[in-house]
Amino acid sequence: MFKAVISEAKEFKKIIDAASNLLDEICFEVSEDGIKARAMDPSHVALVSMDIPKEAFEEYEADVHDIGIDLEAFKKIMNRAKAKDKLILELDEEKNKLNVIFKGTARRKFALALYDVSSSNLQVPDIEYPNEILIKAGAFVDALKDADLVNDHVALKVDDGKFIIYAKGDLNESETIFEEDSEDIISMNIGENARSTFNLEYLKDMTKAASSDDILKICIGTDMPVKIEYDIGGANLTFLLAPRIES
Amino acid sequence: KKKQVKISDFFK
Repeated sequence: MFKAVISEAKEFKKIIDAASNLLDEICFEVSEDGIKARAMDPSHVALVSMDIPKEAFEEYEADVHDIGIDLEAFKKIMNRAKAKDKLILELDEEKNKLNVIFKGTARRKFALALYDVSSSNLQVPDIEYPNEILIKAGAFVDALKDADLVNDHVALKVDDGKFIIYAKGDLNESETIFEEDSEDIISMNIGENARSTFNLEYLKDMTKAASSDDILKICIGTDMPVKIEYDIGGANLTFLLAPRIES
Repeated sequence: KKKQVKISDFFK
């Protein structure tokens, strides 16, 4: 069985939005401890990992199931959530559906078809990073917007104790520099200078679900995947994005 | 020229 009650449907909507920016489908691995999912985007450039511990739910009861979901359909349903709605997720094993129930002034129920998406058994690779930066999401997203004006890819750099977001187009350049004492920076754990280049669209998708005051943990090295981690609604979201490397 | 690599290249 699987039944979970979430006090704010809107918070769960953010989690689904975050995943659906990059993935078409997902397999929720539910167990008595909570829900987890790991998947690569269709082009295998990015990895999305989510962990929603049972403590994030108002009520939670489950044994082990793989619940395969079409994210586009789930996202459309979650878009129908109202501000004060509770969300109930409930597996109907007989009909092979996930019931998505909004409980507000009325009780509205959707039965979502399950897909045969087997769990990926992917693990987030255990990469050692020389640099770890905690930064307000709004500040980082703004720096990406600046970069977006000049090119479709961006360099994330650590240089002389500063965190730099740099883009260079055919004609124009943009650069945002964060020093350790910036109000936007919570902490910087700098080991060495580093530089990796990334596709901007992916970075924007990965950070879209974060509110501007949310804290992003960004891990970077040289020609290494960037790891971006944040919490929403009691869930942990981790994204890895492969770099562009000199061929 | 830089080329996009796949994330699976980093799975060991």
